[in-house]
Amino acid sequence: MNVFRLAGDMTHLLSIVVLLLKIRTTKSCAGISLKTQELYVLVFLTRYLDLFTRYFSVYNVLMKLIFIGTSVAIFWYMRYHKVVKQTYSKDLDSFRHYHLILGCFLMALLIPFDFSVTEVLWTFSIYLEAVAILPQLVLLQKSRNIDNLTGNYVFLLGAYRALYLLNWIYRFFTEIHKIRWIPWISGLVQTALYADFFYYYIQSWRKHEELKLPA
Amino acid sequence: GPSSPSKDEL
Repeated sequence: MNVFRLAGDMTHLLSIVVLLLKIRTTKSCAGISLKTQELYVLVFLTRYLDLFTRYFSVYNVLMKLIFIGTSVAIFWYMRYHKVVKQTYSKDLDSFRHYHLILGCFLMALLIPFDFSVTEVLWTFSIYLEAVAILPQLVLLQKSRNIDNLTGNYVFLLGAYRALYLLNWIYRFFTEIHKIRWIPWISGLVQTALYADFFYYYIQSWRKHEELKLPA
Repeated sequence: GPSSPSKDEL
């Protein structure tokens, strides 16, 4: 474990806590894409298949359970909670995310890390996470005003993978000395997708203005 | 086969 990976995991955890806080305290999920949340549930379920078969550390098991549990909880709130589900902007959440699932699955079949079920699904989860934020970014562009908690959620979610890129560079030079094409390229794509959001988020923070993405 | 890279990561 290195400082970049720990910071990345904590930032990822914080993003989920911020989102859960927003939904629980405001009893609203306005501005949040249910489709992105569904994609993340799929990412965690297909990535952590080895949860009960391979033990790394208490930390590893705990965090996997927390990520699966919180992402399912957020999905449940947005889909089934009687008050929260009324605030879901269904008409704005229009991205065809099933295309993302199919595309990433085909990619994982063509370019898997290894031709076994768990490795193809692991690769699928890496590819899917890279594009999982797209429905959310599209929804933000359609939203007139983005509330602080939603902006912070997306920023933290993007920042965590950027920290993971630093973690991979660190591990390359200190322990692995091998190129990890699949997670690295996917992580680069994932972080690049946040580029313009990062720009407008930092601008709004510096100018103390409301966050607004150009349509 | 070999286990995928950085499997100890989240």
